[in-house]
Amino acid sequence: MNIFRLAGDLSHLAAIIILLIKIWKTRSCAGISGRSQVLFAIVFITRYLDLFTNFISAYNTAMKVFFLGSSIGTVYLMYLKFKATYDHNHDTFRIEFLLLPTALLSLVLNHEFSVMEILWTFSIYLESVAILPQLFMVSKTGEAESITSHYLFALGSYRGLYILNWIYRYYFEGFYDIIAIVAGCVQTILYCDFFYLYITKVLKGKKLQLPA
Amino acid sequence: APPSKDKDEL
Repeated sequence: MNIFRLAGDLSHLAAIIILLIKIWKTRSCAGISGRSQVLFAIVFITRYLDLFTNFISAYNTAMKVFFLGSSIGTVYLMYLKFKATYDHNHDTFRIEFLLLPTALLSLVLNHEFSVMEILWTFSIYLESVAILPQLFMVSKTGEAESITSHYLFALGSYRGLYILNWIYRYYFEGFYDIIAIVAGCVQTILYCDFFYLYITKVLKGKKLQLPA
Repeated sequence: APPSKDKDEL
């Protein structure tokens, strides 16, 4: 464990908590893409199948349980409890265009052709594009509530901090995982224009407005 | 070094 990975995990934890607070307090999931949340739930389910078979540490297990529970819980809140506030009209990104290519790629490009390894690889590839429906929805609505933009900033920062973690591990531990690194870079790059808007607008107290 | 098998990252 290193400071970058810890900061990344805490940023990820913060993002999920911010999202749950937003939905619970406003009792609405307006502006949130349910499709992205479904993809995140798939990412965690396919990545944490070893939850009971491969114990790493109490921290690792606790975080996996939280991520699994919160992502499934968020899908429940969006599609069942606060279904009436879910914005179907703007959440239209075709997620099959994300699921199929990442599934095929994980069958072709992986470290080992085994069920667990392919599911892990699929989860890594899917996570790198899972935010697209959400970013697409923000571009379609043209704006986002400030709490939603804080959620996106924390979520985008988490994998950016993981990149620093991978640089640290390469130089100090001689460890690297090219699949996680390439996917992590793609994932972080997808947030770049949002990061620019967040830093230039939201941090100055303005609402996040995309140029129409 | 090739990636280690034990996935210790979240």
